[in-house]
Amino acid sequence: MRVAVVNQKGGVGKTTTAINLATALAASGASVLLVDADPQGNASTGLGVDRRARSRSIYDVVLGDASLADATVPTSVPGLSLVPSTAALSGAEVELVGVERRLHRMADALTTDTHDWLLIDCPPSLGLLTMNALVAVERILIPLQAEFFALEGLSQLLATVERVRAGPNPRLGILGILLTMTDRRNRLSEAVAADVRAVMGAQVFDVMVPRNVRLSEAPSHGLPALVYDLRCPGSQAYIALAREVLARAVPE
Amino acid sequence: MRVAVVNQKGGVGKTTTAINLATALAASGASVLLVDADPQGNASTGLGVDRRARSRSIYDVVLGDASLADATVPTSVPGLSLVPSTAALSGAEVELVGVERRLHRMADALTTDTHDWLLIDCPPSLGLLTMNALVAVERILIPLQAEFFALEGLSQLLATVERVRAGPNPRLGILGILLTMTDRRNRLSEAVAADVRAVMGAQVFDVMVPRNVRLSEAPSHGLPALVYDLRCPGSQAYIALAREVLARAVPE
Ligand SMILES: Nc1ncnc2c1ncn2[C@@H]1O[C@H](COP(=O)(O)OP(=O)(O)OP(=O)(O)O)[C@@H](O)[C@H]1O
Ligand SMILES: Nc1ncnc2c1ncn2[C@@H]1O[C@H](COP(=O)(O)OP(=O)(O)OP(=O)(O)O)[C@@H](O)[C@H]1O
Ligand SMILES: [Mg+2]
Ligand SMILES: [Mg+2]
Repeated sequence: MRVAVVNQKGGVGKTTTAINLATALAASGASVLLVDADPQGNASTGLGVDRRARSRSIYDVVLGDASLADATVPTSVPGLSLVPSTAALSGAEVELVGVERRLHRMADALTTDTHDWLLIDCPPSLGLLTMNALVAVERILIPLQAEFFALEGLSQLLATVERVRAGPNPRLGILGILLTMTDRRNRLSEAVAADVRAVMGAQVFDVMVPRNVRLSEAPSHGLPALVYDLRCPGSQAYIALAREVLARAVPE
Repeated sequence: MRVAVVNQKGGVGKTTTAINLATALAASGASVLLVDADPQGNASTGLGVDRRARSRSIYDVVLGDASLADATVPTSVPGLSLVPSTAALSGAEVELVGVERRLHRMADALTTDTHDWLLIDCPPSLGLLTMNALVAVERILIPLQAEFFALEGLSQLLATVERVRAGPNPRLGILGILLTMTDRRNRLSEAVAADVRAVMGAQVFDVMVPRNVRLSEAPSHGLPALVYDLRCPGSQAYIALAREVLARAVPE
């Protein structure tokens, strides 16, 4: 199954979710490919793939200069492979504007993929890279920080998903909304979480990822949190998320 | 003086800094214009300007359909005006690609401005909206979250600033780097702060903005934190920042 991890609001936990969900799915025995579609390249760094070891990115695949297999590298996690991000990716947004089938380039390039799961970590925007990801996948997972500003962008994102579903990708659905950086002691966090569940109902995952400093320490060691500290609350939340994702991902 | 609040890393405190620094500068008696150049429109919402009250945005100004004065609205803060963001702004990135002087559109549009300070809140990307802001201003202010992933993007941002300075805007300089969401009890936060000061030296502001829940509560009331809770640590940090900014902003 193909899943894009999307939210145009910045800093809500997209990359942290993509890395740790991918790791948890690989740990359950599945073969997983993580595509880093963000020019910042945080998913690539967070998995310990050094900038010097990144020869090709999704940019080369999308512009037709490399196959998906050429661009795929192993990670330190068994069962988890990565298509890293390189600096060239920051030029993709402008360059894609003039290209044929500009919204379908990623979808076309990913047809040869044979992994059980393919996750795409998206940049904080609704530009051409994110739109390509929305056309290329069957499901989206929306990390949502339990903060006021993060709530504001949700309707804009859902409207974009509807437009993609009505247009280039009719099978696009929502795998779920994941509340991140929650804090039981914080009134605002609890209020936002309650609001989202009231509005979005069963689309919100049961598990919430608590604010947990171990999640933000792990990338500085080039490791997923599940490897860096399996027993911390953050890792345990992502293991529970993988269980919920597997339960929801029953093939159509 | 014109300042762009920039960092392509998401969720680092750009909007929170833009709103509260603008308010603190206005409170010191200066006339201030805040331009919301982010399609998310968080700065507009955080200042209580309802979506229905936003008729024109920087999009209309940049594409030539409105003057800066037409697009400017008052806020509840004396001395502080706003050019709000509307949903049309999310189309600007793609539409600007085909336009003449595409990097200079904002600079050209802002020549008629007469405020003492003009701040631009940028989206989390280095696309055409942010590039336009970098060409239109004399200084940039970089909010930097005291986290590992946030540190990674700094060199990419500084390289972009150098390219703009070597090309379309030779007068572009760095007003300063502001450490945000710092936490004295958190080892990683202290380590990142020490790293940044070691590398960037005097360009880093003395004041650091601590993690303070009152800063994230204020926008849900449509108020800057300085108005919502003047005495909280977050507001006091932004008042100290305004003092440092005024001291650094000695005209050339
Ligand atoms: N549950 C959590 N608890 C504590 N820190 C977290 C948590 N989730 C993520 N972080 C940290 O918060 C910051 C933002 O998370 P992350 O980079 O994953 O968000 P993002 O949505 O991918 O950001 P961007 O929009 O820039 O791509 C990072 O420094 C990360 O380490
Ligand atoms: N010092 C702080 N302490 C606590 N919360 C903060 C602080 N600064 C900002 N926040 C909150 O953290 C979140 C991210 O901040 P903000 O939206 O200002 O960042 P941004 O860089 O503008 O994000 P984006 O990249 O999406 O534009 C918001 O919910 C905000 O209310
Ligand atoms: Mg990310
Ligand atoms: Mg912002």
